Amino acid sequence: FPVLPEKEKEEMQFAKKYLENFYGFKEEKSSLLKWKNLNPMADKIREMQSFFGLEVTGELNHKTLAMMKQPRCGMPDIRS
Amino acid sequence: YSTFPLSPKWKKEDVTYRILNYTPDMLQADVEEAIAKAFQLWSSVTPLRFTRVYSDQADIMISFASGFHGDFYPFDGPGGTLAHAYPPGSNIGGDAHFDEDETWTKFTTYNGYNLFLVAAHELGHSLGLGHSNVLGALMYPIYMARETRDYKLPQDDIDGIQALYGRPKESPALPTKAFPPQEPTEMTPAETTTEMPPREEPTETTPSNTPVRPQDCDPHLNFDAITTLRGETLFFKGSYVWRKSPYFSDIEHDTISSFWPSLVAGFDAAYEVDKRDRVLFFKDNHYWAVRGYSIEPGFPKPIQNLGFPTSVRKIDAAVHDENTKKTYFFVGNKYWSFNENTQSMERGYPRKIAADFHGIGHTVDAALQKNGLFYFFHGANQYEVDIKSKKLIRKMKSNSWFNC
Repeated sequence: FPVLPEKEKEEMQFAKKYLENFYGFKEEKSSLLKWKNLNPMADKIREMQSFFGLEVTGELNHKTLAMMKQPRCGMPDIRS
Repeated sequence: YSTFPLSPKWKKEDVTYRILNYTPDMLQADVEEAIAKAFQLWSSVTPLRFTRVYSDQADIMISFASGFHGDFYPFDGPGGTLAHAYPPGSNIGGDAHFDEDETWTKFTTYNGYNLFLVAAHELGHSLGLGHSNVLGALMYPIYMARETRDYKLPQDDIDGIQALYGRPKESPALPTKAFPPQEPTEMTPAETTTEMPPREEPTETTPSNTPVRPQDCDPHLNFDAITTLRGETLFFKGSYVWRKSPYFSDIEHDTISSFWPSLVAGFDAAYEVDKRDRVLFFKDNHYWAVRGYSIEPGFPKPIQNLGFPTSVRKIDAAVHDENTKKTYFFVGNKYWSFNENTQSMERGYPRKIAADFHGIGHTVDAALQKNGLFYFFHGANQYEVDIKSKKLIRKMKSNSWFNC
């Protein structure tokens, strides 16, 4: 569903936490590393979309967000 | 299926488990039964045997906790993460933790998470399985309410657990043994919970008889309920949703469970109070409030909370008038007016539909307000009404919204 404007940032925060918990996402701290991989979060979103058989876009679209909001097990989806 | 890195597993066939405490949501006997049944699922396809112990350290320690609970993975309140468990190993290895902030139940209805299903999944981790990306597998990470009577372990999970432990030796594995019942040494006395009266289980349609989605332009197409949602319009029939959005041109085909997995199919009515970004769904004599994908806590509630007499067991349709802040509820040949500001039914209702909505001489299946006009659906037809003049403007096919 369309995201109410003020919720956009909130959703991004939620998605980051989800990817940290279940896909081993780590936000690059150093700017050099950040420069190297422009959007590490997009890679993790792709990994999650591929796991759940969603269209792999690397974008936080509504279906991806909806999947993240489903009640689930607390263990990671990737071997870590 | 998947296993953990290096595929940790129990190096023995006799594995012990201990229930450390209980959830107040369920009878203790129901908790014990759910967990024993979950172990039975795995012992029936492997050489493993599970024995319950009541004191000291067991291989698999089972507990209910909320928030921070002594490991590095705090729980997150209602929804989200339901439980977690650790791969085979010493100490915390094998242990399973369940989030007490969830509502646990032995049923597979919409008010709570079925403990047997979640425990069976978590014990898969306790035995060494990781998550599966096979939709429908028990080890799929997302909770999916399903029929639990005669629940059969999906093949993907059997393949995974037998890759670790092989097949059962003799005929179907011995039932889960328990030491002769003795007074367990410690119990966190959970307040006695009055078990929910068993609601009639929603008849789960098994895949074989799941009704097929009607064609968009089927001239006989009719709807159970219709509502707007954040500028879009959702049409409901059975478990199916037709989604019409100003943000994309074609009609999107979804299912109720893809948006709200814990809601059952077959709504009677739905309406949006868009100033509150809130949609209410009605089924039989209960209703739910959702905000986007999230179901508000504390639902479902009985429709009598809105002011209906107990003689009303279900409603046919509902629609909110953004201009007057009134919501109209249609039941049989009558309708009620509910004041969203005061949250109460208006005096002088119910009134006859035909008396106030000229041209609407029958029951209403679904109702919608769009662009200031009202649409009342009855079977395969809809009636466009100007609510101010209460005049019928035109009659159309119910699916005229689908660009047929």
